[in-house]
Amino acid sequence: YVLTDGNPKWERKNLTYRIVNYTPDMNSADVDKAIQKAFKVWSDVSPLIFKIIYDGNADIMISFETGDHRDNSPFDGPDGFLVHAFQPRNGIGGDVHFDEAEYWTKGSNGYNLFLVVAHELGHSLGLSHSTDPGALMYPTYSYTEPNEFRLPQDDINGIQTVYGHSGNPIQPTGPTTPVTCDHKLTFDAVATMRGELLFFKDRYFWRKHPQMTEVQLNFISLFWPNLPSGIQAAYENTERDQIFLFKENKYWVLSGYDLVYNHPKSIYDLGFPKNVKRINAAFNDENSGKTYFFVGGKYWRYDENRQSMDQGYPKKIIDEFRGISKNIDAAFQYGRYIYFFIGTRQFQFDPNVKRVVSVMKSNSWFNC
Amino acid sequence: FPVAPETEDEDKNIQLVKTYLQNFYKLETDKQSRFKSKNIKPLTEKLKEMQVFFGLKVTGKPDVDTLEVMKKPRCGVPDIGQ
Repeated sequence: YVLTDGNPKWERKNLTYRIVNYTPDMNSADVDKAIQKAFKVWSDVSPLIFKIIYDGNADIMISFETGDHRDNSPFDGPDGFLVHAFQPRNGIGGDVHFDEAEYWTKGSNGYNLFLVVAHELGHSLGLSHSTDPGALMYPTYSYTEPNEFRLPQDDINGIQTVYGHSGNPIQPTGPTTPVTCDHKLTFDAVATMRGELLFFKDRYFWRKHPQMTEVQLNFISLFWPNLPSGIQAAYENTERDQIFLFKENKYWVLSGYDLVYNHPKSIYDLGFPKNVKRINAAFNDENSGKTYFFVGGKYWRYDENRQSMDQGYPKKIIDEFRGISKNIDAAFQYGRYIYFFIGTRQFQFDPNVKRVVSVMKSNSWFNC
Repeated sequence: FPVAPETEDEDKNIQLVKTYLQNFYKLETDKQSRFKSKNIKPLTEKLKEMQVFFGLKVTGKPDVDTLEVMKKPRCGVPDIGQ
């Protein structure tokens, strides 16, 4: 996090805000709700208390403006920069101006008003932009499902440096951004996709081309805004050019950047018994057209051609994949090997000799 | 001659880079730099500051990754200084 030059801050803990005008893009009740929710993001983790007033001068005046709106920082039309806010001070200090030329929404289309307000209030309270790509105070816009939003730890650290902790006996914590070359890195799921590798963790995924050195860390929502974070298993059916992503007892199907179905499907459609609540890992064996699903210490085998589970399953993982214990985090097939991820370790399994031939760090693909 | 597309793109990119750095990294505009003190950080230095901030490869050149970040919608508050 970065504190604003000169460390400006509000000396009072009780601050007022006023919504001076409304965008025609949303109904005003949704605007009120988004802004109220954004203030709560910061009051939950600090001693600050925010109160709305409906006329006169508030500490934080929120308005929608177009083009040159006489504050020496004219807006630039659709996209580009969306909004700006002023650091704590009397007068224009603390105020937030939205560019009315943008399309403001309460969903994933256009720009989500709640997320942008929450970011701007960080400036109104004395924070500058953070260099942490997962932080709310990162300069570029990225969508997160508002109901899944949790203020990242970097931002909590920043605001508490300025104003101290909240009175809350249990200090709230937030998600931290994974570090690509952290030797303790673990993954939620791994899958191939059109020759690349996708490594999923929390609300992020790394995209790696086996022949390239760079690896890109992205938000899942950047490519697939309607996918949840915390994907638990994933595999690619290369024949059908589809990726299957699993979370709890649901799964989503991607074809490249598109969601094949608008809504998740149920894993029970694949033939799992009702006592299976989630899948730990999955991989598709291109040679046989069979997909292996790992749940606890057992695995199922699914026939992609017949589109049904093979008989006689589940079986014990250890019986077929010697050296691979239970609670696998992720798995994928690449070339002749199957790669199993368990915590910070990755097991290269050779199905021809039916044993583990090498053990590496989970993030060994990232050329750290 | 009609401007070759890549030259046109190049001019557009240079303009994008200058505007971005003026808005967010306090690059002085041509007008300002004529009068300001000598410690003008040339565009390359400012570009490197931006690349460091976003964790990009620090080349001082408007490479593809850098231009991609510059085209992303963002907050209008500067990244360096207020």
